[in-house]
Amino acid sequence: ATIERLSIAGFKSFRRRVTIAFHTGFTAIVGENGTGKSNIFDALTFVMGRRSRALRAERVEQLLHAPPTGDPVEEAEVALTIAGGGTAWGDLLPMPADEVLLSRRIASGASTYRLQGRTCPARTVEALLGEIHVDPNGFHIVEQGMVVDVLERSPKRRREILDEVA
Amino acid sequence: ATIERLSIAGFKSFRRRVTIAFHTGFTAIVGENGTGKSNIFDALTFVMGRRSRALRAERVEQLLHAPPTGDPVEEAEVALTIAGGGTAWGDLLPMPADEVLLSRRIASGASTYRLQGRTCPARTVEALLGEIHVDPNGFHIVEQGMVVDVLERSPKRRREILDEVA
Amino acid sequence: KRERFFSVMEAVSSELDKLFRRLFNGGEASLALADPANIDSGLLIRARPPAKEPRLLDALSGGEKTLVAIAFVLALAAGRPAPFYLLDEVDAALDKANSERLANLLKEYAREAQVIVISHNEELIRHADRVYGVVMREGASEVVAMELVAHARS
Amino acid sequence: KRERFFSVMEAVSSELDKLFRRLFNGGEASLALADPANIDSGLLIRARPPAKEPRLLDALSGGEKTLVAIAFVLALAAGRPAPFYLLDEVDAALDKANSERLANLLKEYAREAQVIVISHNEELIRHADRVYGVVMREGASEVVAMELVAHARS
Ligand SMILES: Nc1ncnc2c1ncn2[C@@H]1O[C@H](COP(=O)(O)OP(=O)(O)OP(=O)(O)O)[C@@H](O)[C@H]1O
Ligand SMILES: Nc1ncnc2c1ncn2[C@@H]1O[C@H](COP(=O)(O)OP(=O)(O)OP(=O)(O)O)[C@@H](O)[C@H]1O
Ligand SMILES: [Mg+2]
Ligand SMILES: [Mg+2]
Repeated sequence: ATIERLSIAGFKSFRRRVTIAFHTGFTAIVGENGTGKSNIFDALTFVMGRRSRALRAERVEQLLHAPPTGDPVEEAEVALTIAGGGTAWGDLLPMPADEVLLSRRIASGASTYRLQGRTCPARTVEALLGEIHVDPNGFHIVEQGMVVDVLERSPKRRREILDEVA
Repeated sequence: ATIERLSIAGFKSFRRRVTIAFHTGFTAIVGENGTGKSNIFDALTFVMGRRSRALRAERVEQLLHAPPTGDPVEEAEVALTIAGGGTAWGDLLPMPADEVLLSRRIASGASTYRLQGRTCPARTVEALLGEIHVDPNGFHIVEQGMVVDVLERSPKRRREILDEVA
Repeated sequence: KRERFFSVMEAVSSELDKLFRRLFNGGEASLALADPANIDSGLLIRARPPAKEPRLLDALSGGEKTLVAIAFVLALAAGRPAPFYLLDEVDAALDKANSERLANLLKEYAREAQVIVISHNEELIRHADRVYGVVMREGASEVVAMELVAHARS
Repeated sequence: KRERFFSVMEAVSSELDKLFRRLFNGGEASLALADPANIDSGLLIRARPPAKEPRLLDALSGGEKTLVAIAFVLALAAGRPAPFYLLDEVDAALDKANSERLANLLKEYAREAQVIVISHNEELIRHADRVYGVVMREGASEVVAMELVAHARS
């Protein structure tokens, strides 16, 4: 499976909608301090189900874009297009498809998920991603400042990691 | 007060004696990964009284230089020359001096301190350094990977920091 | 079940060693159970850089620890391949030579999986297939597709 | 005793703001007691980068947090000056512009105190009065005094 496109609107430092195409291979994201690179990382893990605490926000409201002056926006949405899930997704999708649109929205203090545009529970998203070996808290996702964390965890915790991949 | 010279022998990655002159102003220490830069940092804090746990070693024996093949050395010594302690050091020195030689040695699993060449207890070193506002665990000493730690500590802990400088 | 675990541990351990040698230009690394008789005991990582004696993981330098951690994360693919790797400034502690080695390794992984890297490091960025620049204007982030220009100074 | 504390907090807070503005080219920072009525309550750090709304410290970027942390450490000198600063790779998360600003600030502090910095960052190293290079030969570290050479590319 591949990540095709990520679309971010009203989330953290993203005011107007921004769409990034990922394609296969090696993509680099660059820019000066404080411009929003890690916020893109957060958007990607957010739409995959990561909790706001892991996104440097104490409550989901803090994820709504707040301009330098004036009020925060009322709604935030992150949408992810994933291709090539193949037969793994058979039962989880409303109908067979090569491309899947997964989105997560925050409005009125609550977050809702949509799959192919239709509202769905968080566990459906979790199952879908599990089928393609994607875990928003997985080891293939390394947050800023956390790379050596896997060495500093207890040997017990590291032992569990092997179970997760076995 | 200023740090004049640091001399390292048998400590961590230092086999033969190495002496570094610091002088006033801005000194930079550079080199590739794993060459020994942070070990110089460790030597400086070690001679000032920092414990081995804070030096990436579980026991004091691990601070003894171990060559790639063969046995670890039997003894390690770090010596520090400090100038300009002035009258602050009046009572703590055997006789008045502009320059002080402070050294710490590890041998037979124990560490001993020397001041102007004479053995002294750890608390004498602590008092001497306290007079010139040096604390081996102080905020003016920032370990690799620890810079943002002061922001992540609890507000209570940070409040105590102010007490320490007040 | 037990056999499955040991076969995965063996595969990941041997992959870890391979990646370690590649990133360190030598040396060796492996995984081991703290108590080989107890399948639920902790997992130890042994890592010995070239021309150095084996030592506690903790005594390794900042850059060395970074390389071991990355090798471990990539080695897990031998147990279960990940479709993409999302790495935010994992190269902060690396010198030029190690950044270059990491970039080459990631480029290879990018043939099988998507590799998305956030970095300030020119070594890493040079190896990318595409680069997105992020800027902030009036408190709002914007993303620009960037051209990789070959520099006069290689 | 209580007055002494408040006067130190005020001095450090105002120094923190001064250093913050210098490192961020604007914005503001200050210290405050969590409960102004209780002298033993926790200490809060408020930091607002220029052209941004005030926000949790935790929502700041890696580089922004680094600058705030360094500003706080240097601001403590307003309470009690330290004779030297020993900084090991504190600039790992900083982009070029911020590294330059930090280097200029450290150069100023180096007039009053000794500043000893370990860094891989050319921006910082360029500003040093002297540079020591560390190499490893056969498992043993050696230190070489280095010449600061002016580069053709400034
Ligand atoms: N809800 C929000 N509304 C508006 N801006 C926000 C919000 N949450 C975070 N930000 C801003 O986003 C910026 C941080 O962005 P991010 O962490 O993505 O930076 P970065 O590009 O990764 O930088 P660095 O290189 O320093 O790590 C901060 O300046 C913060 O003020
Ligand atoms: N007791 C010891 N005997 C011999 N070598 C040791 C000892 N303790 C640590 N070392 C070696 O010192 C090296 C680490 O040195 P140090 O942490 O100073 O590196 P560094 O220059 O700071 O690198 P980096 O830029 O990656 O942070 C390690 O490779 C480690 O094997
Ligand atoms: Mg970041
Ligand atoms: Mg180091």
